[in-house]
Amino acid sequence: AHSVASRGVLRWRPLHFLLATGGGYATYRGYRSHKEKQLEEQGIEVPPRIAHPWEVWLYRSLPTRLVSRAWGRLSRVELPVWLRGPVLGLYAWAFGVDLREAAEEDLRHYASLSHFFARRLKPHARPLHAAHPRLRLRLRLPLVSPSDGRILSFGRVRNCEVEQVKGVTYSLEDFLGPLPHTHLPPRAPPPHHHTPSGPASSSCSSSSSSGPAPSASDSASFQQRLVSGEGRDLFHCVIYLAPGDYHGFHSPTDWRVALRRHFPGSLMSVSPGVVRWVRSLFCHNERVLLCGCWEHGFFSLTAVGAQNVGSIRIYFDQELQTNRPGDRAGSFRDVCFGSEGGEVPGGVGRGPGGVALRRGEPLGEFNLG
Amino acid sequence: STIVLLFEAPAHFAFRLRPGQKIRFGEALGD
Repeated sequence: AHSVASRGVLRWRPLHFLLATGGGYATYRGYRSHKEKQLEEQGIEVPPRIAHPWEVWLYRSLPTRLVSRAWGRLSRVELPVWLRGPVLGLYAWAFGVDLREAAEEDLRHYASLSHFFARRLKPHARPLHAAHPRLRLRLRLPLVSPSDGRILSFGRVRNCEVEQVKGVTYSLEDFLGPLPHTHLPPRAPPPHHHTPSGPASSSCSSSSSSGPAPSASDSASFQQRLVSGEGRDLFHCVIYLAPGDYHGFHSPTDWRVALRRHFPGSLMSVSPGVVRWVRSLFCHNERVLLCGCWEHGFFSLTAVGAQNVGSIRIYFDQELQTNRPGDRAGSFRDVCFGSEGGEVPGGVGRGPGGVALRRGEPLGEFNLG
Repeated sequence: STIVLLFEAPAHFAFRLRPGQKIRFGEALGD
């Protein structure tokens, strides 16, 4: 090889090799995409191409958490006033931010990109859906969307498998982790919000690692444990928040949070393309699970972090810290609420059944980094 | 970022959604 290289006929040139392989791969992807479009035009459903385990391993081995934290620090750098308009305006234009609904429309008000990302909405920009006034007494109020975004998937949970998009599923048990009986809601009445004030609620903290994969019968019983009885079912809904969307999230119904569980994890992109490509993506990524009960039984809301948005804040839980350097993927940390009465500033009541949240009440937010 | 809701409801619970649709905070998901 040395002698060949010295003749200059076939020299090892990394750049040429990268260009050739990269170009070949791009051509292959283009060809696949073209074929898929053709099949879709003919009405043939194309199954999503799922990443191989080695591709997921490779993606997960990238230092996404480190990059996310670096991006977070960069986004918090205070911009000079004269630069805020062009920089934030470019971001708003690129991601379709509607500045008219922001509480502060003047871009010079936002000191950094991070500040702009966490912008608030005007007070009446998002009216809560209500039943028709004449029917309100007879109908229960509907479940509302907790955030702005795009609906990726929704429906019934079957065989302990949840769809992240059509045809791509993840395990309910891997996503929630083991739930002890004490954290599963008993058949409780609808939450009351006027809880008596008293000492702050106690918290129980524990860490655990994922155990061995559950068997089919274990999985079935796991789902059955979440459902209280006859005539009830388990449902799910996935909402994707694009970079330009308002990144606060609110309570979708009246409920009580009994448990907060933080799963440190990867920070892979959760864009619809990647969600279609990586199976169990939501089980790999950093996330914060809130679970408790509503009037129909079990209820949970999970905020899943993403590549640039690894920080999750829950307003009633000041202890929560996400995307920290020392956190170990595959473990989780619990805080349970509600063994004692208490009151948290902002109107969120902590009572014997957990933290009571009203429908539409601000619950938390995603932040850059 | 993504929000995942998982909940128990009566078997006749119905979503008022289409896959891929845009939604805003406060709009009905289902009842």
